[in-house]
Amino acid sequence: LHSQESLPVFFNDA
Amino acid sequence: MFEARLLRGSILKKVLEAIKDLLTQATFDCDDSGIQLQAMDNSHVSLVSLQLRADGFDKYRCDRNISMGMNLNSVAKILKCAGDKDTVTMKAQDNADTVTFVFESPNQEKVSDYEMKLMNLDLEHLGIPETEYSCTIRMPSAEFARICRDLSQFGDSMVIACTKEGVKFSATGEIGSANIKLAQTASVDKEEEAVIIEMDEPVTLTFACQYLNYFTKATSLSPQVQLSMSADVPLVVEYRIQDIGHIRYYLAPKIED
Repeated sequence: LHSQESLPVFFNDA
Repeated sequence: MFEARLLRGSILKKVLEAIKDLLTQATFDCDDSGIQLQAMDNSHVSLVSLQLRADGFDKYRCDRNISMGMNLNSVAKILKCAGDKDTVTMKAQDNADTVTFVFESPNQEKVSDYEMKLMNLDLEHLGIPETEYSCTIRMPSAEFARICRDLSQFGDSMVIACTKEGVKFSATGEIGSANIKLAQTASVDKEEEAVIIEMDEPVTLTFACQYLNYFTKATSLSPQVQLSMSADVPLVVEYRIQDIGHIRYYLAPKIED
């Protein structure tokens, strides 16, 4: 089973 | 004063079609280099990054940096009123709370203008690091759209596995499983039709079909699409827009529990 990661986990707030 | 005029007005129509299902609102940031838009979808799984360079417009003037928050449903409604061959101009005064779209038919016999209220949007802006990707795949955009459509019948997720032999798209679900393998094109006659793979390390990642299908709404903007992947980082799906810029979609992978 796979769970969906969220994008801000990878990219910092600018 | 901000003014951006595009003889190929259909580009803006296509851009809106390419983002309006993913985003409900977004800010168009305009400066003397051009127009940028960056926004995440509501669930923060994907991000759209659009760049339209000033030199790609037939006329471009931006005296002061201006950020225009727009309801994209409204923009899409307005741009639907433009003919495919119309010239489209976007205009706004400095510090204005409205933007005006002007459409001119090729023979100048019909001129329409639509004024739209702007919104103050306080949207999260992400810093996307420069990344060297382990695999980049260039392929016809229509083929990618077809693969996403076909595989989404089988499951919610799609596995993209890139090796030096080629790229494999797979989906599994209740009715069974599906695999589509594309080999690198042996000899390239027309670059638009080629599948070209650059690979340092093989990569296998899993993504939600629904978002990939949203991205393929950009298919009419470019005959080719580029997928960039590295292990455990978001996928980049890029459509270059001829002579003016690009639209990039970032999609967070699904991770095994």
